[in-house]
Amino acid sequence: PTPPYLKWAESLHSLLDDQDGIHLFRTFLKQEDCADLLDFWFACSGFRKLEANECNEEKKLKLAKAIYKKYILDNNGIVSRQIKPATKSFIKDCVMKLHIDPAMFDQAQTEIQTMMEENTYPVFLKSDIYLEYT
Amino acid sequence: IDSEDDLLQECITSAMPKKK
Repeated sequence: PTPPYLKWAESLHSLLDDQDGIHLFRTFLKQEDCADLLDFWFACSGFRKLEANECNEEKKLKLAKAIYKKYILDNNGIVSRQIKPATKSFIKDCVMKLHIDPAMFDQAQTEIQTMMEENTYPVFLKSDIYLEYT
Repeated sequence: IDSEDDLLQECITSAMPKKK
């Protein structure tokens, strides 16, 4: 069978579908000071999943606010800098108007994912940390 | 503040794949 670390090189999704892959990628991102990109990506997925399990509205609102505050509000943050202004305004509007939708972070997540696919992921595959692991 | 961080961490963990 194909070893997991070779699968990680197939696509970002294969990497993010494996616990060890996530761990190694996060260690790499931490070195580059951009682990928030990955945390935000998972936070968006987790937020969307909440809708499926009959979770209370208060928790959803609290979580949406927490994600907004930690990753988007500060324009100098690594995540915030990679998200388009229109996308940020959309999320801000949702939070301010208490219009909490399971898909409210989808566009922002896509933008961060594209950035990782084009930038941090290929760099990771060439990094010492990955090569040493393999 | 702590509970907000906990909530966020719980959300991040919930989205990660489980050990195979």
